[in-house]
Amino acid sequence: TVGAVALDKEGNLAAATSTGGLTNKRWGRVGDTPIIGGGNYARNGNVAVSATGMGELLMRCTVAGDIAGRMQYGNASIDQACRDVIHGDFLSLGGEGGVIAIDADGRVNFELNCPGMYRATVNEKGEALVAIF
Amino acid sequence: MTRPFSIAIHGGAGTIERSLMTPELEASYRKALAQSVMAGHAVLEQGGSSVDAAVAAVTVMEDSELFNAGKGSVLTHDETVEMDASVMDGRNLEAGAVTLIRHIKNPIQLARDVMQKSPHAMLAGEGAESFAFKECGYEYVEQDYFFTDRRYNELKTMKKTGGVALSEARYPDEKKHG
Repeated sequence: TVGAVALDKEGNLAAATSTGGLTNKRWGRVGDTPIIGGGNYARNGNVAVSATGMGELLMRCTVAGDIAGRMQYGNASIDQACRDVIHGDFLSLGGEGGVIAIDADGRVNFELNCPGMYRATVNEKGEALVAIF
Repeated sequence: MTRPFSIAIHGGAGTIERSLMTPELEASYRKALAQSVMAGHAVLEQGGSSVDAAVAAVTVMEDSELFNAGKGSVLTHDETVEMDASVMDGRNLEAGAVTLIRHIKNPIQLARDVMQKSPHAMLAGEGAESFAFKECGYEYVEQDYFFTDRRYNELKTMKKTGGVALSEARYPDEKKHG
């Protein structure tokens, strides 16, 4: 799965996620990627989220929507919301994966509960910051 | 004063075996990730929308066979690709999603078109592709375009074990989930 979250100069948030799904999947299996609130969510003044990981559990935990709700209604910071969701029910139910998120002020957060996530952002100088492990 | 803009991307998460990551392969991943995030950054820098920036970044990764999306997607039990994608615009809570896509080079662009050019939030399978070809002028792409030897070998391994989670770590991220 791949994804991106962005905040533009107008203050608009957006999220995009795309995937080939699960190797050896059958029966028209659909994961979290196209499920709004599962693997993808964006709301101005709140947060944009794109998820990757075990799709069925990301759906059952409505991971992207849960992060947004904790921030909107619980006043959680982006770091706190992402950490509590990825290391909360999602992990306790056996879910592995992570999210990228960006808030209304442009703060970026990467949260994962597994050994690695291919990820990148851009620093203030316009240089790419890339990490894997 | 310019308002802040920012972008972040991911190319999947899971068990990525550091010991199996050769310097050459790691360099390839880092280059592709940098290209992706800079493609989105360029859109934002020029005053483009966050939707277009996110779609531009994802398109770069869909076009790279390193990632499980677009070209290089994992294979189904029937040795086909079935891809999913979604876009959400925080400005107005509009959303577009597609699922079970088989013949569209960049599903993320179709998801954006579903959001912007249809009254619906999600289209699936043949209907989604019919919308793409007839309403949006997309090119039909043969399944061969998406296939890679790496994914075929992964599928053969998974068929032997009968599972769906990747379990043989011949590649650094064969346990990567989604």
